[in-house]
Amino acid sequence: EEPEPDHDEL
Amino acid sequence: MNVFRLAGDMSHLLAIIILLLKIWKTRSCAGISGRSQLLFALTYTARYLDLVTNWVSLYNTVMKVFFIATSYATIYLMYLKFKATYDSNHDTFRVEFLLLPVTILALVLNHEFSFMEILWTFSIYLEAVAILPQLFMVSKTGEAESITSHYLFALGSYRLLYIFNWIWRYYTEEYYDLIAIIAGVVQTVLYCDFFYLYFTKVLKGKKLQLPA
Repeated sequence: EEPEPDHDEL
Repeated sequence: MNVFRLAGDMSHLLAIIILLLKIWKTRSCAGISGRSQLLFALTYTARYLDLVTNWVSLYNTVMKVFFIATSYATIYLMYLKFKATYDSNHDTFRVEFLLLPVTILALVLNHEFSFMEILWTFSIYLEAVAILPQLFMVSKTGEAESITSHYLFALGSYRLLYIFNWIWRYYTEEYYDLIAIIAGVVQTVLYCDFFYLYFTKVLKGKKLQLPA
């Protein structure tokens, strides 16, 4: 199961 | 934040500064693809709309604002201020061949079918291929100024450093984002040919010139 994306990266 | 991520961001920052300085100091945008720059502006606009909905950190916000602002500044310099120096005859890559598949892919392969998430996914896929008009322009003219080569090298290194960041995060946080990783690998692979020429020619003081 892939972790929830956080989109904290640029 | 880890050292690879920070180095990647700094490399990205450096690329943009090199590009703006080149245009400003030489009063010319010769050799730069306006189409790639338009795609980058679209990329950052789509990705960083979350500036208004999602607070991460001061660093994150400052960088996002910088990337959006400089991408539009570049477009202003290319299409208005120094328009006369823009080499549009050689900047002929058909961007619809990128935009159409990227849009479809973002609608089909995403983490969640929501407006913001699709915009984010679209931006990730688009960024991966946004440099193609620029690389096409270099191959069409057969050469690039050294300063343009340094710009491309810094820009290409940024996603390569992010790959190390993703490997690091996988081992230390068990975190991974397949969409970002696969697109990032594609993005980096597109630069491989250029990296080879950069190391074998530009760093030895020669101009980047493609074999006829």
